[in-house]
Amino acid sequence: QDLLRENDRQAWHNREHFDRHQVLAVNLMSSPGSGKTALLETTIEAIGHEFNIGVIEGDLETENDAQRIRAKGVPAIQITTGSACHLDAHMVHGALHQLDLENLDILFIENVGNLVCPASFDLGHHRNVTLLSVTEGDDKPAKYPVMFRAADAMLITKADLLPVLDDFKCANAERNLRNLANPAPVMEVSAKTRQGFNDWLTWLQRELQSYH
Amino acid sequence: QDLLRENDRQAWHNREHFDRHQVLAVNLMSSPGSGKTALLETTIEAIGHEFNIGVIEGDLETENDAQRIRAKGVPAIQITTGSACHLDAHMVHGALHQLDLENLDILFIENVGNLVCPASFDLGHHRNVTLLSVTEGDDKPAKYPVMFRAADAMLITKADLLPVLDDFKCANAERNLRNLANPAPVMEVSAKTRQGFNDWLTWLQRELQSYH
Ligand SMILES: Nc1nc2c(ncn2[C@@H]2O[C@H](COP(=O)(O)OP(=O)(O)OP(=O)(O)O)[C@@H](O)[C@H]2O)c(=O)[nH]1
Ligand SMILES: Nc1nc2c(ncn2[C@@H]2O[C@H](COP(=O)(O)OP(=O)(O)OP(=O)(O)O)[C@@H](O)[C@H]2O)c(=O)[nH]1
Ligand SMILES: [Mg+2]
Ligand SMILES: [Mg+2]
Ligand SMILES: [Zn+2]
Ligand SMILES: [Zn+2]
Repeated sequence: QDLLRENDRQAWHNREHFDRHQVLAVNLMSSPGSGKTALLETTIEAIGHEFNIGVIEGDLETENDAQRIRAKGVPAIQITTGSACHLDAHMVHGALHQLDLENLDILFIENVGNLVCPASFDLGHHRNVTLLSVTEGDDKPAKYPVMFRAADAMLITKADLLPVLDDFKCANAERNLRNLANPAPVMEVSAKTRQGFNDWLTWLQRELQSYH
Repeated sequence: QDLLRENDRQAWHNREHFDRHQVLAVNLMSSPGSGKTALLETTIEAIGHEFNIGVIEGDLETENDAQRIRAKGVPAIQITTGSACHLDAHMVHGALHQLDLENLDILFIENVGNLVCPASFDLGHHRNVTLLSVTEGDDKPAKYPVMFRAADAMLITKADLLPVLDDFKCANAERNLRNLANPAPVMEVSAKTRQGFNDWLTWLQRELQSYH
């Protein structure tokens, strides 16, 4: 797998950039539409004045997500992959050189919506955050293990919809994660109501502190 | 791309099997958790007595989906791909030989939940049906065009949740599909309430008639 070896070389280079400028890089992954951009919008509203945030967006097509982030006053670079189902370190390298890393505290990389391949490509980032929305079903960690094994934190998103859903159990989702021998924290959040955001923001700040 | 050429050869072989036994093969694709298995459960309840249905399930891990289908009294073969993010013709070939094609009218192939790669692999099937759940956002046809361009029909699923969602507009989802120059029919359905199932079942029966 020469491809992965070349990717890993590039990822190390990316990480050197991040570490030289002391920027914590967080890779957000999920199914399409699980709420990655919405999470970022609400996160920026909550701590955008306290921390300097930058975003790299990955999609096959459109600038939609980068525009949503820029509308929050935060720099965002859109990568359009054309047909690749995941970001790789080379794409991220091109994007990071368009950002002023010197003045960033946290860089979020919103990966292409896909519960399989993104987990296998090191982008040079420091943490993986995997989102699972309550509308997808609590069996996903068992059915898409590659992604959930790689998570440093799992966010159960759209928690505001739980009252209208009859078969998503957070305890099941968490048990399915633990069955993968992954001790990562699990947090129920809503980007709409800000439910659970204290836990999510505390986790972020703690990771930032331990990174420095 | 020798891989795709080899896949296409195998797909032709698979289609010969289907055509020899007059079995309409429908490839169901979507994001993880959009409701593919739920759609099949309700479809089997509605027309399982009229048509002989078989199912091939594709997932990275677990027999969960095949077990749900077997519980409806219909034969189901589970393919576990391990790490592949899509089914390919070779995998489907192994599965089809485990089914009694002679006594089937319709074979559903539920692909791995992924809005990118599955659209590029011919499995020997006759029709592509792409599901988009109302909880994912109406922008997906624009952001994941490879998948939606390939659709012979697009189902907007979980329509029963529309009253509690404030930003999914079916008209936007349909417009985003049309912008890909795809004239495929768009049907709003709910596997829970059976809303829209008449349209879906009429489409299926019409495809079956035109196939014979
Ligand atoms: N009820 C509810 N809906 C949400 C929440 N977060 C996101 N959504 C909705 O979910 C849909 C998708 O949200 P996005 O933020 O675009 O999801 P995404 O993961 O960024 O999607 P992609 O980038 O296309 O993979 C939209 O219709 C949002 O309004 C939430 O906390 N609660
Ligand atoms: N409200 C509502 N929920 C639905 C509907 N269809 C499916 N769901 C829910 O959506 C979740 C996922 O459904 P599945 O049928 O497992 O989805 P899937 O596409 O087969 O998932 P994968 O095979 O894992 O990709 C479950 O929690 C279902 O209960 C529907 O019509 N209405
Ligand atoms: Mg997004
Ligand atoms: Mg399924
Ligand atoms: Zn560089
Ligand atoms: Zn054969």
